[in-house]
Amino acid sequence: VDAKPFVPNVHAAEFIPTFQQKKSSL
Amino acid sequence: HVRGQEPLTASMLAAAPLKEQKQLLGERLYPLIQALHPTLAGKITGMLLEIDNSELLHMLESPESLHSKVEEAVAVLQAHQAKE
Repeated sequence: VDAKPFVPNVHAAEFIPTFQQKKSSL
Repeated sequence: HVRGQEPLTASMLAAAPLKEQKQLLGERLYPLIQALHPTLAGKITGMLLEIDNSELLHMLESPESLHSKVEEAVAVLQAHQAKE
């Protein structure tokens, strides 16, 4: 009930999953 | 749940260092969001990761609440991109 309302932030950093991080570092 | 991934529990999350908690949550959210929006998955996951961890854990267990948050984020992102 006390959860903050979700206000999507378009400037949020893009999430990069671990398997893609490894692929790009190879 | 995603095949090959064990469910993420609150105690597992609490045991992880703060910095890694968002990565742990993201690793589980990403494939679920990718199934809905393949091209926006990374950005939408990043936007949702700003939500409180306890709520994110709940969303992993509740597809309806995850979908509604995803669609909300997509709508805001697309409106922003249309403005630019």
